[in-house]
Amino acid sequence: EWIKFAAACREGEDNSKRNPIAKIHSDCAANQQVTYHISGVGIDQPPYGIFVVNQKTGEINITSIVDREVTPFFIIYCRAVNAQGQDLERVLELRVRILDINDNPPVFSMSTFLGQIEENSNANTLVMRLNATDADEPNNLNSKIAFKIISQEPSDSPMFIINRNTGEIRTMNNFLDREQYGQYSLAVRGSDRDGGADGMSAQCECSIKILDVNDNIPYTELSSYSITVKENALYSELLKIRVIDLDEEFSANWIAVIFFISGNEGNWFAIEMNERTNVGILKVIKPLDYEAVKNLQLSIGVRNKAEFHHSIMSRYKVTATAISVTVLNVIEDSVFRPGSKTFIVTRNMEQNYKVGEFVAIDLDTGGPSTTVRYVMGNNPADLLAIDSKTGIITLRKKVTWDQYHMLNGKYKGTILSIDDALQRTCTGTVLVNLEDGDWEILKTTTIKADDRDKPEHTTTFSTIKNTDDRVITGVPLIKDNVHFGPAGIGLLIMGFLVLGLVPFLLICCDCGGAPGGGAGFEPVPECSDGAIHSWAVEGPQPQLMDLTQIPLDNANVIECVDTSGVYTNEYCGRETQDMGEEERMRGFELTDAVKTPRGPETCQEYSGTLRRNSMRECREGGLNMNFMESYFCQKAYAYADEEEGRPSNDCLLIYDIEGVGSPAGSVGCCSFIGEDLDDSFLDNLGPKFKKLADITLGKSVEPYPDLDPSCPPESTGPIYPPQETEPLASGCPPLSPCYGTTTVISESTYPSGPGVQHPMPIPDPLGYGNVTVTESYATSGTLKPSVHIHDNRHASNVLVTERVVGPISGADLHGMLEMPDLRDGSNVIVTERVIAPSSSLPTTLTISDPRESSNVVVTERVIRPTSGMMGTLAMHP
Amino acid sequence: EFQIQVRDYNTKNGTIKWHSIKRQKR
Repeated sequence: EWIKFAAACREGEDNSKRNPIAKIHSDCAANQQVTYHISGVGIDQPPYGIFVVNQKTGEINITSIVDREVTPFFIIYCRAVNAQGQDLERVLELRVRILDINDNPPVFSMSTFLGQIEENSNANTLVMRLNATDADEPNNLNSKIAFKIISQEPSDSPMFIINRNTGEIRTMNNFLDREQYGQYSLAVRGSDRDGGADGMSAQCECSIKILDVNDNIPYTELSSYSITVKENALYSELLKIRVIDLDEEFSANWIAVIFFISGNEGNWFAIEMNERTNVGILKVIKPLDYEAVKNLQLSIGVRNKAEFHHSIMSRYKVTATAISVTVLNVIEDSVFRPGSKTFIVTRNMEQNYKVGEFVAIDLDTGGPSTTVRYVMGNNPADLLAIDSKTGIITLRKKVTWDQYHMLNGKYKGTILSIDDALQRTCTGTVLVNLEDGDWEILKTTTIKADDRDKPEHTTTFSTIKNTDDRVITGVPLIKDNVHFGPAGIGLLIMGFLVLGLVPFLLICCDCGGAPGGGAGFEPVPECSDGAIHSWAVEGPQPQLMDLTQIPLDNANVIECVDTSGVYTNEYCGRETQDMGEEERMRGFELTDAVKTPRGPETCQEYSGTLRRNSMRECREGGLNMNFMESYFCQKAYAYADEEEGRPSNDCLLIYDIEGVGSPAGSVGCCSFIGEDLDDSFLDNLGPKFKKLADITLGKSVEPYPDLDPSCPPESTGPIYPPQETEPLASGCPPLSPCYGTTTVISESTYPSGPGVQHPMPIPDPLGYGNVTVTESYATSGTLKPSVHIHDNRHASNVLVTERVVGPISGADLHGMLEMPDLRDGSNVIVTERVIAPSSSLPTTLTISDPRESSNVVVTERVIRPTSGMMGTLAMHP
Repeated sequence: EFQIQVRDYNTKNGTIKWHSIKRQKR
């Protein structure tokens, strides 16, 4: 990140006494006349004229009082032009930051906050949160609000506490009792400068309602009641039972439920609650019988409609309230009990035949009544007669067929018992079943109709003979009966045959379709998308290969890796396009050294940087995109709170140009933050830094050209599993025996300067497959980077790691490295380049604390192992 | 070279001090 120190002005003050606040100067002024111009917000954009420049001297003055809350900062664009108005220099930017003063008090979002909390809540229960803002600079003491409860009403004892930082109001104890105080009012003050004496304050009110819980047990107004009821009587309001409850009126915590504990086994009584008065009304819903029950004891209990609060649940015990009930005897009527009686009458019963007896019962004595007389009430067909004294029922006359037919075999009449003394009447129902066994059906004859047009319509007559030897004919029993002719019968038979044939045909039909048998329903296999066959027609599904199992001496190793979609490298002409001269030389030498007779097009589809188009390729290729997205998200989050909230531009580069010896598919990340468009600093960067910077700054990066066929492409290095980068951290780069002539060059840059923040945790990239991620986020100032941090899993302050693997010829590299000719040897040279704030170049690579300086130097370390080292290279700084 | 200098308000002895703006790599 490249930043510029900004000039600062204080808001609300006359800063003119500090003029000039800045000066600009061009060296071109030495030999020609230079005119300085400034532009931007506050100059030629509203608010106009806050800054002016002396066009000859380049002195910039501030002319007005500024308000940070209106314009937190200004960017002054400075130009130097010659007499012809041509720019002599590239435009410079000067950020002028407006320093905040505490000129804004806190403002509560509401004048009165409303909250509520249940009584009996535990201590420290959150009640509400107050919200206030301060327009002064965020994250500044001027906008830091401290909350404080000034007063409480009722003020018996403080019941609430407030978090001075968050404004959260919580209960102080668990003694809140709605039955004592149903509401509290608080006065709260918010003061900026964290409540300091020099802060500005505002005040608000909080109204806290105490919510009811069912923490009071109801009870009846009286502990016992005594009532008297008459037998055989119903009562709709026999007794009122008032219930007392201290909980909130009309709530379920207050409304009582009265229930019977005992005594109401006959279900004579019921209690109905009046929920507005909390009074239970005792009713008699089933008459009591004095002769059966003369006294009884009801026992009732009471609870609430709502469950009891857990704080009193254990204290609740059912308390019985006794109701003594006395049943009074009344003189009762004579009644038919049961109220109806059924008799059987047959055709053989003669006149005055005694059908049965139906007498009324005296309820007081339980025996037949002696005070009533009986008369027939409803008497269909005048069939029966009753003896007025004894209640004996007789046949008035022999039942005829006509009577039987008229009554349809059933007789239903009534008799009355009349008590002339009491002038009361009781009615009993008499039912008589007229059994038809004596009425014999003599003959049933079917007579065909003579209508030839409707041969199937016939009329059936029955001939009935009764015991009078009368023959009754012509009684139509069935009319328009359906008749089937031979043709109809034939059709019916055909129909049944067809119906029987259908299931047989269904069994024989092969609906599933024989294999290869053409059309038919094709069963959809489970766990599939129906007819989608991804790989069936296009060949086998690509298999992700375990790179660790790839034989290193296999000439097709690259094809294997490419198939798996891991980013492998070629190290021919591609990187040389962006390399400096030295690197280019190095690259060519590498090419010569590690070349293999493999086609140059093998790796092209994975070359270049991981931009949008290549992201798609990654998906297709098999790079773990979930990891990529997670990585970027966390990376962005790590920068989100960066100082001054500047946007960050992240770039992820897939190091397919790394070359032999690197873990397959290394990934680098680089972030440039800021608006500095002066990219001359790129000149000092290595090619990989430069490429990263170009990508980050949105510049188009030329794709790597195809390899020159005349340049025999080399094979990439051995494919290492990611964990094999670990030996590199200890100075032991993994090498393949078959690529013994290898040079490993690593670059590491460490951030320096103020304002770095704590690193965000980044998941171990090595757990995601063949991808090595080099972290790039800034680190906290307490972290002292060590050049030994090459373990990518732990390197939290490495920006970019470059590794070039290959033989190098020539004696001088960068003028610093003495490189032996490795083309035919097996020596390995590890070069680390460390950008660190140090003016010297310690050979021991002990880097001073980068926080202390803003200078950046590049340190290169050359580690030359002994010759003949293969594979297990041990390097020591 | 095209450079900007800004005033340092925090000098102890009251003298005006000018800082050239530098880019700094963090």
